[in-house]
Amino acid sequence: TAQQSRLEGFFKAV
Amino acid sequence: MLEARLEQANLLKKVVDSITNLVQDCNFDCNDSGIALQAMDNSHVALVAMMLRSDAFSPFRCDRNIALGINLTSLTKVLRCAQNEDILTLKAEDAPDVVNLVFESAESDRLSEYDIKLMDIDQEHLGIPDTEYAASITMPSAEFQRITRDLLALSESVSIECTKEGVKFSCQGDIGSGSVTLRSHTNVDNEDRNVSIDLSEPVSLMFSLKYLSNFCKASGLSSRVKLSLSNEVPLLVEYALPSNSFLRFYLAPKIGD
Repeated sequence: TAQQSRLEGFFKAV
Repeated sequence: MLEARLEQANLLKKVVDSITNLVQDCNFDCNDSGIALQAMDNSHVALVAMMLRSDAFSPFRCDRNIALGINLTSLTKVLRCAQNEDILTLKAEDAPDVVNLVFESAESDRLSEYDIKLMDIDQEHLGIPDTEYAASITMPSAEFQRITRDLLALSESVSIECTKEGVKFSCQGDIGSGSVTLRSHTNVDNEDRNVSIDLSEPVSLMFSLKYLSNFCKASGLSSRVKLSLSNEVPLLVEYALPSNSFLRFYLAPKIGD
């Protein structure tokens, strides 16, 4: 099954 | 201080109803451009970004930056005390302990007033880069809601595949599989029913249907929804609100097999 990624991998914390 | 008057309480009621399943506590960031909110769900898979521009209010006054940390369950309880057509005014001091909500009936002399205690919320803020998406689909929000609901009956995940042929939502589950394909479509009688697909390159991504179905709670806010996709970046699901305001949801894709 596909693994759920998280937003931090795409967006930077500011 | 903040003073923001909405012609219809219904708008805020619907916005809050649309996000309470994803977010429990969040800061409403108020400044002279309007009221903004950004919050992630607990598992950091989905992000809500709302902007209610000052033009959506009449009048709108906010002299300095004020963060209103609000528990959405509490806000929902208070907003239930407003009739949909009531005029709603939000008020807060510069360093507030409470936010004050006033509901006025346009037809009678009823005036209701509630205070909600504020919280200190230390919220992680994410920077969302401006993205040129490979594919954008604008479609009736009710249609997107129906597709999401139908496929959720079969599976936890949906594959969204956008090619020049159209956009295909497909899923595979224990009982079998299903798919819905939409093509660009112009309805001469009702442009709300149009499906428009802007594609610069083919995209195929997998998403959790549970989250998409949560986003679809916003369908009552707008007859149209815009899905923006690029390979290997979060999906953007956007509902337009009056006065150039918006409610956006971002959802991280599922990756790999």
